[in-house]
Amino acid sequence: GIKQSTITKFFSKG
Amino acid sequence: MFELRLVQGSLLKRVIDAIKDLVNDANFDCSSTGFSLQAMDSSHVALVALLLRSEGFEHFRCDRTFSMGMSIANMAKMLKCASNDDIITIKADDGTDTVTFMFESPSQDKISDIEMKLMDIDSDHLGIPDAEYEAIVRMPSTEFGSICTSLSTIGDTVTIAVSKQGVTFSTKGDIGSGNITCRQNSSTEKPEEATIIEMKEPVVLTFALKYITTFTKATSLSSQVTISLSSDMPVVVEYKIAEMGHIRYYLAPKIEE
Repeated sequence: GIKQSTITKFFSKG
Repeated sequence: MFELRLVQGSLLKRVIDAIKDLVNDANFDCSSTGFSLQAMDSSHVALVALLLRSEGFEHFRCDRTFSMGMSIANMAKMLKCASNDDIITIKADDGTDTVTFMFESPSQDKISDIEMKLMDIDSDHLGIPDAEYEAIVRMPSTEFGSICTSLSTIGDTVTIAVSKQGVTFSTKGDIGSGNITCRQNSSTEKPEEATIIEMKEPVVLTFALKYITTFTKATSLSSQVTISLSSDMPVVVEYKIAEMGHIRYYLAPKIEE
């Protein structure tokens, strides 16, 4: 199925 | 000491309206560069980045870099006390837990002083890498807004496909499906009505419409919107704020598992 990803998966903290 | 004065006060009202449905609380970062914000929605699916450069204000003073934590909903309530043609001044002193908004009517015959409590907000800044996007679509912001509104009456997601033929927005729902294609149109005499597509690679990405529709609350800030796409990356939906900066929304895609 198709799933919603999150922003934090792509952009790192810092 | 921090003080900024914005003659076009309605701009701040519109900026807050463009954020308030996405973000509850946020830290506004104040520095000599300007007034900025980065915040995610509560489910961490979308991120908004606002920049209002210091040069865009009639008066801008910021003695040291600091953050002001504010409830966006409360800020919107406070800004309701300002008329659209009011001049807005925002003031805060070091070490205080309040911010003052002053609204002056253009003829100076009415002055409102509003004090709002600040909040301690624990939030991490995310590093947003400078990326080369595979496809960049520039189009009238009202057109983009109406496409999102139309498609959200049919389905919950939008698939954005950029090809040599143009950009296609499509959706599917219980009642049926729909797709809207916009072709490049740079021949128009009015630049704000142009649709321009820069494509290095064809891209197809799917997003939740409820977030994209929220982004279009920024439509009144800019006549054009820029949509930057790369495979398996968050889309960037940018509205430029004339002479001041921008509001950029990032939205994580839906990914096939």
